[in-house]
Amino acid sequence: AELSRQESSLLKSLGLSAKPSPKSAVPVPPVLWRMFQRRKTQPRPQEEPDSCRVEEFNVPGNIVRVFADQGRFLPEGQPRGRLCLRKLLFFNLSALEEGERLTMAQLELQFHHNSYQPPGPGQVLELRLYPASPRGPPQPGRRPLLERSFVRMHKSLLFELSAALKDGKVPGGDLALVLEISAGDGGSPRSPCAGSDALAATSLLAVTLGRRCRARRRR
Amino acid sequence: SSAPSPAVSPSPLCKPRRLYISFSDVGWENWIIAPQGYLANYCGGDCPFPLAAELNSTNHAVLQTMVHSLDPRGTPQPCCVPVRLSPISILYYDNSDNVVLRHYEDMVVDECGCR
Repeated sequence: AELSRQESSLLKSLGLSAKPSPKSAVPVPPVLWRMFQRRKTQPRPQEEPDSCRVEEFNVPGNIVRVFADQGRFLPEGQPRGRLCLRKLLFFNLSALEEGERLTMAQLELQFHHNSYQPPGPGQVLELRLYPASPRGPPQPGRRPLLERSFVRMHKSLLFELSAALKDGKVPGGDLALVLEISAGDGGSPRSPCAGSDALAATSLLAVTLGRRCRARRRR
Repeated sequence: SSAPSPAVSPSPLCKPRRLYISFSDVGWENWIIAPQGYLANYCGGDCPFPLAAELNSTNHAVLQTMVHSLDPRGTPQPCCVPVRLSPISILYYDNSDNVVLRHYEDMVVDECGCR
């Protein structure tokens, strides 16, 4: 009992309410592994680095998480027109501890293969991101959180959500969005959606400022 | 685990001493991905009169050692404490199986001093 009391007080000082008991050992996202290695190998400067700042993104923060998308593909609905893909993105953010402040959120779309095809007409795609409403797909005319044209050339694409989410005041619970990818202008009539079907995975990288860092910054 | 007792007698003066924290020793290896342990160190040793310059001490500590040498029972020696620490980063799984990278400040003792 004494040991577990000591353990829980140590966990609390590490900002954890209880000892995590992971169900499965998911692979470590490369971006986190690179950040960890960089900190481990960088020479210890005389001046202590600000451990309440994530230099890689130049934002305040001391906790970086990658949330896997738990959503599913939605029917494109009729008429299909230029809409290629509609997907519900669902991120369980319940892991955010009380008092953590979100300082950056980045959505990553990973595609199956790394193709450096020259951007042919069919390649230009448009991405729209809507807040998911319990009443299903976004109503027409509803303003998207994010709207981008992109050429699918790389294995993964990153989209900044920070500004959009700050208004949304991400609840500690979860984050649900609807992702729509449609054929851009000038797409080839034969295969307007070429390349959109290669979407392999989506994940959300979130940087937060823990309570201890926030208190320190106030001081 | 601290350093095994060295052949030569350890310096009695205040300085960082080796302390290795092994997460697997405390059964945390199933949720901490990396590191599996790290050198935390601690400060140990005396702050005797006259306080040598390398003991990184304050004027007050110099004064206190003088008073202590005149009146050992009345005033204790200054304490040997960390004066410079550095952070570490820990990669771990949280309860929702997300991978978390977290930076913790003041986790490694780099320098000790008399205070």
